[in-house]
Amino acid sequence: ASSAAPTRSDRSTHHSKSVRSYLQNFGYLKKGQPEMANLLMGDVAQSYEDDFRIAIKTLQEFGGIPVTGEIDEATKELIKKKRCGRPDREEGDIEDGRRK
Amino acid sequence: KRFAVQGEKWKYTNLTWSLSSSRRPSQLDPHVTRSVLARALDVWQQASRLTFTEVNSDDADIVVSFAKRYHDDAYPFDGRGSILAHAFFPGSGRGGDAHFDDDELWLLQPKNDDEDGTSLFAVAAHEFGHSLGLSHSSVKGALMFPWYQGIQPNFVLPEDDRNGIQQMYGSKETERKWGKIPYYRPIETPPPTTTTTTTTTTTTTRRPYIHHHHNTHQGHHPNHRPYTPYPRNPNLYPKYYPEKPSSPERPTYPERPTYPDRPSYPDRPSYPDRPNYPDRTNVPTYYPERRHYNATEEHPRRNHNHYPRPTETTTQTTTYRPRYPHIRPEYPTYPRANSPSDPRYKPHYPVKTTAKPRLTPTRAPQHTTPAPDKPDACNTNYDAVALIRNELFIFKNKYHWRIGASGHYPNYPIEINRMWTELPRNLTHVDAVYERPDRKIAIFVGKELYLFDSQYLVTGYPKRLRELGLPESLEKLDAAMVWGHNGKTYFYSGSVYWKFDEDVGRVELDYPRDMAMWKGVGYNIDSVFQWKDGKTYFFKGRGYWKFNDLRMRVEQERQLPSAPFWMGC
Repeated sequence: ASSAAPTRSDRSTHHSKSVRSYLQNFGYLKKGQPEMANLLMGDVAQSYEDDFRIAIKTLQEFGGIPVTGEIDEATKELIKKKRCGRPDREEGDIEDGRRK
Repeated sequence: KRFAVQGEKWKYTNLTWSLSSSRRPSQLDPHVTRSVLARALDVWQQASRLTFTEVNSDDADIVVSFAKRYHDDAYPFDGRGSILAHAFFPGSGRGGDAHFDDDELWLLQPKNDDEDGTSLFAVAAHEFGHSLGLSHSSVKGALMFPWYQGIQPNFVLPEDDRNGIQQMYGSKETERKWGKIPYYRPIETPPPTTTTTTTTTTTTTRRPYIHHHHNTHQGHHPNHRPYTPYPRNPNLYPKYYPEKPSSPERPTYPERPTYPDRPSYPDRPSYPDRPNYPDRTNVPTYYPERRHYNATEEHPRRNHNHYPRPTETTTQTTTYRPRYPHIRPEYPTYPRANSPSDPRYKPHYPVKTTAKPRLTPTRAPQHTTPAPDKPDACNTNYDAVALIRNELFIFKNKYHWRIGASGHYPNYPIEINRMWTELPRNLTHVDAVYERPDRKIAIFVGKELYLFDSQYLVTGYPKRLRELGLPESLEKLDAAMVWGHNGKTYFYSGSVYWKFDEDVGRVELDYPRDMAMWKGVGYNIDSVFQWKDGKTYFFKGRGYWKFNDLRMRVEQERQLPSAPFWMGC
């Protein structure tokens, strides 16, 4: 029965996954990070967790909402807002990692 | 917190724009849409030295179009809500274009914002900021703030955006003070006499540059006319319309040269008659006559030494049989017609020369008149070009040429599936070929990838393109190569390209990307490969570009013809 109903951690994982794709689409997080599900794999998870948190902070700062590093209500509202499809951060436009 | 300049900018300030004829809004009146777009462009025109002229062509600098979901660029739309539109930074081809999500509920007249719907004017003004080279700004209230903020009735371009655009293109005040800056694209009025101007005339007919001075912003100027875009009434503005040039007579070309008659060949040498075969009557048989044994007789096969050894003296009457039946007796040898001693000797294999290998391929064998369906080496584009085992392979239709260290191989082009026999028998062409880092040869045909280990198809192939992480809708690749600059593999198709991870066997996640990254090569290339000189060469049509890997652009804008350099024509 427990597997049938999403548990709290499942819901947060699912929620994080949509936030992660939002952060990747708009240039806050590099695509191709390790899957969220195996976060418990030692320091890779830790560094990923840091990147994720930094990306959320960057989004909150760019969007002009309180910077908490958490997916709080204001962040959820910002993510739901209508917006331009271009990324906010253009690193993705650089081939082989060179910055312009 | 301030505006951000992406880096690309237009080289001139008199830009053209158009509403795409093939991708119009499905729910809006095109005429009213165009007037809203013109007003959105006017926001930037008022604040800078830029001018915008609407033309009726998809070749404009800024082409506006409306599309749904995936529309063959790297930014698919998502239906109503969230993503509204996107635009490309200045550049050729798709550069500067703006795409709007046709699923959105667009409002043409600004209303107060608590209703459903999105103001087209507000979003268009923002997207045109990208078209001019501005990135997103984190200043709340700025036009280039990424999230939709609605629009105020008496909209004035915020200061942050004004600073950004004037940093890139200068302001109107400077123009008034210093006059026009060379960034203005000259209006070309060709002299009517010389034929070479015919091409420039063509240019002129394509883009008559009319310097409009829009005064639609307020709309209440006493002699304001309603906005009537191109074409205008020529009687009203005679001095803006140059006369249409009369097209010059076609030049007469000289007669084609007549070819000399074919040389008459000497008669064929007469060969001696064929030798008749030796008679076979006294050839020893390999097996004894079959003997039938009745019940009382002992069958030799039942006891193992029923074959007497040759050294044993036997009194049997069976004839002698050698132990190694597969050695044949000597037959008479025929006179070899082409042994070196024979004056008619002609070697039938290419004679290895010791000449030093040359970097540029030698001339294709001219004396071979191509078979009717064989491509003409000196007058064709190429389907694929690849360096395999340090030899250049050029593919066209179902044939390919091969150029080694000592130049063209004779008797080429030959059919591709004569070398790679496990390609489809009814092969008509290949789309892309490259040699992988593990020296296997990848050949793309339509939606399939054939992987060969030299001539042999690797098990598990062919594979579908979608197994490599490419979209299901992708019909074919244009080109594939391992880019020497970073050792990564790239696939190209249409206006986008992918980076392929050879270890994982799939394309990387943040692809496809726009071809504009490879400055100067345009879209829909034919092929690309890395030559021995370490340079990257892009092929399109009958020409090629040499690409500068460090500067990420072609070394010269104009293509060089392929046939003279690669085929030695």
